Amino acid sequence: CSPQQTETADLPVGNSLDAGSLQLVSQLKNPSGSCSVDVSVMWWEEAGLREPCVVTACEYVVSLWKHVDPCQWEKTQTWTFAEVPVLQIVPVPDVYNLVFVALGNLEIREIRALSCSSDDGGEKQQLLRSGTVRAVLGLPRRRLVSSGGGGGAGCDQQVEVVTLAEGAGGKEKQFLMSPEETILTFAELQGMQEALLGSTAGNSFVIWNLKTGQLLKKMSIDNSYQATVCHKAYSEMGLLFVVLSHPCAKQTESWGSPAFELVVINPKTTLSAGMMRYCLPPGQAGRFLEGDVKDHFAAAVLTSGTVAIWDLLLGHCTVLAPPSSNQSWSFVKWSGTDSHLLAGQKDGNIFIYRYS
Amino acid sequence: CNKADLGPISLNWFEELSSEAPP
Repeated sequence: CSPQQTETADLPVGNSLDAGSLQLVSQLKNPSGSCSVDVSVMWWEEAGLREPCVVTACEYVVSLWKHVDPCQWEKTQTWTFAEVPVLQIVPVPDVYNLVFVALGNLEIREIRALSCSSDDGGEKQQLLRSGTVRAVLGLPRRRLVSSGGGGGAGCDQQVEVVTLAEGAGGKEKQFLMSPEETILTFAELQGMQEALLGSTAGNSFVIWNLKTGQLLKKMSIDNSYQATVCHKAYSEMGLLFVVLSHPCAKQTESWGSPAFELVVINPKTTLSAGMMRYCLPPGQAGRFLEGDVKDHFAAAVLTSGTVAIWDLLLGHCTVLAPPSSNQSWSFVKWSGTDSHLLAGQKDGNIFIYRYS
Repeated sequence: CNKADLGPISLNWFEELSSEAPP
């Protein structure tokens, strides 16, 4: 499919840094016009052929889109919800023909697995967890970790890992030791299948051993931000590197609030230090609203309605994509299957870009 | 940042913390 449009980085003239570009490769138009909340790419198998499909979530409808030709997508399946709206799609690696969604109003009340009936192809739903859920993450090897329940902290909080059996049916449940603080987000520790990282409402990180369920360490980070989101974590040379964001941060006068930050922690001593702050180029307004990190690329929607991309290795912003067709961007997701970026607008339209 | 500011580093931190943490 030949690119329909090219949007290059709008960096200040004279900036010597390398710029990236976004090429629009296709668009998913939402005829209903209802509010779009999330998008994801997942694998779907039919007649022995496994292909990447796009899953979109509007308020009460989740849709599966398949390729009909290189530029055309067709909606082939929908799941509808009568009472509780969809908050997010939960991608789970290594899983196909299954979509996981979190439903709720202000906070997650249910996690459901969506599939198709093998008899007539009709929609099927399976309730995986109900009650207040504060954090959820899909993990490699068909696992889904979530936390919530009770008042959220202390012994009321339950942290559980569900391992999904092949097919939509059986599942195995395991509990992890809960920290005393409410867990806000989870992040897998790349390259360490048995380790899991979490951020807490008390501005700390916690590490679990997923095999034993042990809570290994609580590490406080030295910054003043609240509600830290961890997007990516990896261990190198005995140290823990975490890419995080602060969606609730207020802009400071001196240097603005960074969209993303790289923090290094020694898990043995719990001492930490800030390594890198990923800020907007000078003169650009807006602060982080929501974002996604894949490999060494971070994408964010800013309060200005613009999408920004950072190369975490180079340390700077490579693309600024302003609102398209006078519609602010509302969310961005990296495709888990290739180097594509999916950007959504509130009117339900999704744009698929190739990032280079 | 200076690595020395983070204290002694262990390459086997995950195994060591797992053996020290309560079961």
